[in-house]
Amino acid sequence: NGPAGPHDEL
Amino acid sequence: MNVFRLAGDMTHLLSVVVLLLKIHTIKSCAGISLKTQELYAVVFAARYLDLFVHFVSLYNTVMKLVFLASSFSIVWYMKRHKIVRRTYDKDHDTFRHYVLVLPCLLLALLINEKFTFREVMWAFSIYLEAVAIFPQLVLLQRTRNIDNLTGQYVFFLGAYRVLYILNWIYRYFTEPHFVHWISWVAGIVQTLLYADFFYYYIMSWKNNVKLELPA
Repeated sequence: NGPAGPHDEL
Repeated sequence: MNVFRLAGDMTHLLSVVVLLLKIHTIKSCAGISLKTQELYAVVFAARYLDLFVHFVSLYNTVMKLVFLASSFSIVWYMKRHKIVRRTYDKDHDTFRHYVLVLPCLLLALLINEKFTFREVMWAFSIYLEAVAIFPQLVLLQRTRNIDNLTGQYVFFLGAYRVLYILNWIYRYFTEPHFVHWISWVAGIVQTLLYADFFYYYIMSWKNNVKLELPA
């Protein structure tokens, strides 16, 4: 599921 | 994507657009801290390293490119443009911003989601963004003259942070396991930095007087 953390945010 | 986050991204975009317009149209950066703009350029460069390797959405990629382009062009204008650079108030913009960079880097090495180069740089960008406004607020206190474009710039930046906190609250209640202390703590610290500016900005707007920050 991709890297940790809310990296879908800017 | 929720409405708070979209509104937050839009006010963030608005803050840089207001700033670019101010610099581009009146060819002046009076009242703007170059240090803060340089810190923001570093924040985006450090945070968007995954720009080409981790595709989230078209929106995400476009916004990253816009933020990178705008922050670096603002720095370019203030440092290189023959007319704008003369309006830069370097005597008052003396906050030693490297004092902010090093602790953020050390903190990122200690507290991060994963000890990888990209995650450490991401945490570094989160911590640095939290304090990036500091030189700008110091400059405003020093020069005390806040033209309304600069005031609007800081106001929109603060609004974007408040909206992001609302976004995190919304995501916490709607998405399982959405817990990210690094962003939350840094984001709350960052928003608190704007609190007093907000207070004086709204008071001056309400009493219809020129915005004055206490010395």
